[in-house]
Amino acid sequence: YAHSGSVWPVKELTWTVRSYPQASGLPRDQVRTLLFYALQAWGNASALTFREAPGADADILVEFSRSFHEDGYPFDGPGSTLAHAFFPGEYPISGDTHFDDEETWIYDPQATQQGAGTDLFAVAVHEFGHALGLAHSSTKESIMMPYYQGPVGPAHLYQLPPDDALGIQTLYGRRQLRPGEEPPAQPIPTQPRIPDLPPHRPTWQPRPPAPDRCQAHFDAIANIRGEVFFFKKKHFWRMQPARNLVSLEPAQTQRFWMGLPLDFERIDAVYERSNDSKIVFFIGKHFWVFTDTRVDPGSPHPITDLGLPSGVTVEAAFVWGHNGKTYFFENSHYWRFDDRAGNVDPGYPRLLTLWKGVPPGLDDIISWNDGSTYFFKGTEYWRFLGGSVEAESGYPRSAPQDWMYCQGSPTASPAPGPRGGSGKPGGGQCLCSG
Amino acid sequence: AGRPSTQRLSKGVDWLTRYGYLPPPDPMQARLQTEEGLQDAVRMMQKFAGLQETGILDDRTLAMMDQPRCSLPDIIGTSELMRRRKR
Repeated sequence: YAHSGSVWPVKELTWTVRSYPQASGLPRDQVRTLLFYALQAWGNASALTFREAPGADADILVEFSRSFHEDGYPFDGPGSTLAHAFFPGEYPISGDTHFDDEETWIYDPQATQQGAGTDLFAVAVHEFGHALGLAHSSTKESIMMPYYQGPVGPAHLYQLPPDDALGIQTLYGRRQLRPGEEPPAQPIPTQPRIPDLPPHRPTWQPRPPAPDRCQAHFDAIANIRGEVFFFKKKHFWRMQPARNLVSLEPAQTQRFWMGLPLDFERIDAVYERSNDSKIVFFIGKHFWVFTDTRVDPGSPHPITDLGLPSGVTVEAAFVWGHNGKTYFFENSHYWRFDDRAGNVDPGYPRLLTLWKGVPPGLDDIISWNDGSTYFFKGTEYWRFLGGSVEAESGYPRSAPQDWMYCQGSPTASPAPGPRGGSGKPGGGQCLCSG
Repeated sequence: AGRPSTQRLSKGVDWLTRYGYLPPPDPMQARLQTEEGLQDAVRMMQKFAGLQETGILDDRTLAMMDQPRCSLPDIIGTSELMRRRKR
């Protein structure tokens, strides 16, 4: 078992149901009964007692909610995340337990309706474990395993697995045994499986003036390890896979990528190599190779080392997910490069016009996690679906609006939309609050 | 060879971050996930889920990431998640 690090200071806790499932066939009384037995499972194994007490002051408030429900942890519709609960504490929300109302909640103790829905009792026992101070367990037999494992049998007969019983007992003590009652068997503790915490964060320091993200005109854009990096002058913005901007404020490129020349003014292109995951920066007639955020010995290299003609400046570079090849662009020409072979494919350069619908002089190109390819220039971008070489209709669209959380004028305030996941531009939520 | 596709990688990083196997990005500290860090996170996730610990975002690992589950992270301590919130 694993503890969350917080615990209720009392052993008699109150609970109430604030809202019931809308679409489920479970009657309200049955929902309350299942929740009662789910709490009782923890009470049977410990000194805790539970009392249903209608009203907002109850320690454990149960809700069935959809999507955004004002706790900062939105639900995601059917499947995936099912429920969550807040650990014990002094905050009003501590102990509250929320179920995704877009799930089909059922009570199926004999597991006869596989695929028909999610067993409310099994999930409730798990979530109440959090509400009482337990964290997720990697023990397969534990009810605190994070993955839904189906029904756990009749609610009124349910007993916690030994690991979970011991976990709750170490927080609140054992229940007083009735005369003649046998104490439960004790499990053998296993080695905890918890990694080291990340290193301490550095203190904040003032930043020099930074470019305006809403003006776009990025120098380079790259998909690196599933995140998109937008480079402009000596700064960059970073977008997570779920389309969240890590911050509205850009970071300083040189404080992140150690080894770029101190006097560079802008980066022409960046891409992550498909064969070894190294990251390549193009500046002028040279390129720098990075392992993660540190430059490799021997950098920079002349661009001619790639087999490109002397005098070429790589303005855009990306790996096309359709064939795994790397493409280098300069103005109205492009080259196809094989990172594994380390040379330009025969028959190149070719004219940019083969990529229908985009102008010459691109800022940069990325393959995104929706399988599409995005071409950027100035304040606009074009989308190429899958392996298509023709821009999708309806493009170009505004890069500041769809990627940088800018609306209207180039310097307008951001208006984050709903959290991403659709893979379509315009979705997502900025991590920065203001 | 063996490198996961962009889609797999994006999905994997997103999932691993959401459930505490990778630290969330900090606007005040620029840090890129290293290849080794990603592999370690995948390995930890596989260990937690009872899968073979390969460190690779293989089909079984991605399928496990698609399983219905609790939305609390598996590894707590990287954030104050589910602790400091106002009702």
